[in-house]
Amino acid sequence: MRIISISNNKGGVGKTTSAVNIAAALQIKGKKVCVIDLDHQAQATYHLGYNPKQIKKSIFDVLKGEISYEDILIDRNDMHLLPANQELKDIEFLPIPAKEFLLRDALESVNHYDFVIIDCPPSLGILTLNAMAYSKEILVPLQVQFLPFHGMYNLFEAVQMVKRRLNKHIDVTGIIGTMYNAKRAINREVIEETENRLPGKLFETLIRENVALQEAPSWGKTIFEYKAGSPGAEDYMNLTEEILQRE
Amino acid sequence: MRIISISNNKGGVGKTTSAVNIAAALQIKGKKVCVIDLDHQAQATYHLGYNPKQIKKSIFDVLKGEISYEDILIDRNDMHLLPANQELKDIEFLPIPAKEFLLRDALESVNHYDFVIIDCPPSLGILTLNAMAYSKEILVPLQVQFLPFHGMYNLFEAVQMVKRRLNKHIDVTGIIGTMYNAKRAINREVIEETENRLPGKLFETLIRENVALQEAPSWGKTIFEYKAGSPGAEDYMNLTEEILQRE
Ligand SMILES: Nc1ncnc2c1ncn2[C@@H]1O[C@H](COP(=O)(O)OP(=O)(O)OP(=O)(O)O)[C@@H](O)[C@H]1O
Ligand SMILES: Nc1ncnc2c1ncn2[C@@H]1O[C@H](COP(=O)(O)OP(=O)(O)OP(=O)(O)O)[C@@H](O)[C@H]1O
Ligand SMILES: [Mg+2]
Ligand SMILES: [Mg+2]
Repeated sequence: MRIISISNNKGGVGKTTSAVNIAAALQIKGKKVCVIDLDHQAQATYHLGYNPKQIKKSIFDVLKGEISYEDILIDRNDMHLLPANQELKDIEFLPIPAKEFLLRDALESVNHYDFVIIDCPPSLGILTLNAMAYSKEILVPLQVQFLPFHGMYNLFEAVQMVKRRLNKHIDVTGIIGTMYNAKRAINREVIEETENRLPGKLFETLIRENVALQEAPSWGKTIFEYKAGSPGAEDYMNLTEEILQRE
Repeated sequence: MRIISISNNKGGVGKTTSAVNIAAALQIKGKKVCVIDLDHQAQATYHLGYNPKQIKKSIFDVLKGEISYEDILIDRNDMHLLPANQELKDIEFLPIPAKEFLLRDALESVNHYDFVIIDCPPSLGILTLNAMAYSKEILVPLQVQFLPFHGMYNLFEAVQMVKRRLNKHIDVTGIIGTMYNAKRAINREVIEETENRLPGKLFETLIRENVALQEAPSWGKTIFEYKAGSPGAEDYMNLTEEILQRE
């Protein structure tokens, strides 16, 4: 079972879009997949078509140890989702020691998926630490622009800290270039810069800027359900094939 | 003195881009401005041309009460900046009571600016609470797309909580539509939806998608220094005129 966190503390880089569409592509390729929404904004939950305000029990209740993950599990055409709601923001105030391991402990018995994909919030706080303490791999979506590029260093330093203190098996499997537009010099420059500074980490497949990726969540659909022939669908399928090869 | 937080817990919506370019437009209009970078990713510090790794003492040291804001103040062609560096992420672990008021208490004596503009991180944690406890106004950049639109509700609920518990004077002055492309139906739909659900909040000026806004930070420049005639410069100047009228 591959457990992958989709993480970058820089905001708006395509974490949720990547988590949902990679999970969907893996499912199309016959893999059994579970998506975990670890963002109190519950954007992956929205993207997949569920209203977080209607979610009574969420991953927060599982983290608190009050219920089992099976009690909140949503079966969406065979893709499983552990949804979030707004209460998740209260995790900071839980008076429980070793909070970083709440997710790992809650899902200890889970081993019947091929892939578990975790959508993380834009921060390095307790929710992201929970994801990294439980995961074996990290995928880092990078919006190929200047400000997001410079936001990435904090992440790599944080991963080293997680490796030392919480989970020695964790590593960054790769960086996903997102919202790429070949006509923009700044996009090409950031790709080059990333390859120079972090050789071999960037996936060959770049996710092109594609408005269909913005429209799909408003219908509660993955890109494959919304517009199978779009550049977004093509890119996420190619990317997923690379992920399958980079075990 | 107008104290304005630029806040939205949704990531990548244009908070830093707005904070820097509104401050620059205010300066061009003859206002005395101070920018406070309250994000541990120090993106406003970068955008204005300073490398956070070279910043020895930052806003974090001021919040801890160890030094005065004057000890970290950078005078950038008459715009003042209180820079951030990565240490700011450790604020969560400070064992100081009533941490929400650290910024307000540290800047109590400051009253010689026309505007103080605070760039907030993509969260509703302790740094954003500090900004809101100190500010009188909030500007909410909204990337006019589906997922960011749904991330906004948490913010408005949080503002009500701040108003009850930390600062009864705070209010959302307005919502800034960002990365607008008139050719995209999803952009127009989200504008309409925002006007329906939150009448009168959206500024008339929409910030159009403009690659110059992405390029400017890589030169450490505001949009006015980088490309004065660009759509980005025009939009941020028009927006700032609206802000001056909405006191
Ligand atoms: N390749 C793409 N082309 C066009 N739009 C995209 C692309 N990828 C993502 N988007 C849009 O950009 C916005 C930000 O993406 P998304 O919400 O996935 O980022 P995120 O990193 O999860 O944000 P947050 O930091 O708030 O969690 C969304 O409106 C999304 O629809
Ligand atoms: N109107 C625009 N047109 C094109 N690109 C833009 C525009 N506004 C911002 N950007 C770019 O979009 C990216 C995200 O913007 P920015 O970093 O300002 O958002 P943010 O809300 O501060 O992000 P975070 O949540 O990480 O703090 C940056 O690369 C920025 O250069
Ligand atoms: Mg997200
Ligand atoms: Mg920012």
